[in-house]
Amino acid sequence: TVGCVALDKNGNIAAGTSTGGMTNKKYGRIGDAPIIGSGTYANNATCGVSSTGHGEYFIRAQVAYDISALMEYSGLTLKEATDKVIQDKLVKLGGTGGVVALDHYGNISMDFNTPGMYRAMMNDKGELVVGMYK
Amino acid sequence: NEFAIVIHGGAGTILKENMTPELEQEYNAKLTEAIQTGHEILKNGGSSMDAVEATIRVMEDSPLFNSGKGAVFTHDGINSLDASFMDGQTLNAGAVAGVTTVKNPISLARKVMTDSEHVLLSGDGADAFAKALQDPNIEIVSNSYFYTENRFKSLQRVLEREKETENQATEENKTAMRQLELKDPYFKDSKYG
Repeated sequence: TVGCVALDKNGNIAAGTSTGGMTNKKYGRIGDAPIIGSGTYANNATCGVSSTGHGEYFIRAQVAYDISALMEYSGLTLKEATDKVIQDKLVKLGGTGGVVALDHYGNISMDFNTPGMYRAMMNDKGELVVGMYK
Repeated sequence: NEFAIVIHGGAGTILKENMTPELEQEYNAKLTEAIQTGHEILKNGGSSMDAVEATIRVMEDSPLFNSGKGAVFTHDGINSLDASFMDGQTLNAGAVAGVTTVKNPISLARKVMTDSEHVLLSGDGADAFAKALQDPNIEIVSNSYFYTENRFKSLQRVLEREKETENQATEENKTAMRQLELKDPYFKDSKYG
């Protein structure tokens, strides 16, 4: 699964996710990637999120929206919200994977509970970070 | 940050010891190319939506990632793609599930958001919507476009494992197989979206 979240100079956040799903899927199985609020979410007031992982758990945990809701209703920072959902809530459910997320200040979080997640980020200074493993 | 961008190219039980330096370099280069595509748009004052779409298209066109050209196979031996798109300014959203003939599903998801009154279109209907758009940005391809040998072999391995499990008639053996699957990073990764 691939995904991207961006903040532009006008303060607008957008998020997108695209996937082939899981190998050997049957019966028209659909994961979290096309479910708004599960795999993908964006709200200028809070953050944008794109997810990758075992989709059934991301649907049950409403991962992407939950991160935004924790920021909106509980006042958590982006890092606190992604940590709570990925390292606590999702782990308790037995779900594995991660998210990339970005808030309206341009803060970035790349949070995952698996050994690896291919990822990259760039800021307005052109600084590039590419990561593959924990 | 005045502007910023972040991407992912999949997650799983990815272990460094299972990766060759050459393949790692390929992933690194493609992730860099993808994010620089979106960064350039943002730097020049473009919208976050244009940046997200263009960035994801780079990864969809690469066989390295499980989306677009590198998508995994279904049980029936075809490729079935899902994508979603959301605009944080308006909270508008669009998504497609189970499309089989659209080269870049992320662009179709954005079109569902902007050119339909719906949020999520699925299966044949989503493919039909794509065709009806007659938009050069929404390229229609044969499902065979998505074929990659590695992904096809992955399906064969999973199917073989499934057959082995079925052949082990006793509950005891089934449990043992399930335990084995839990320890097998390859098999675990087949469950990732």
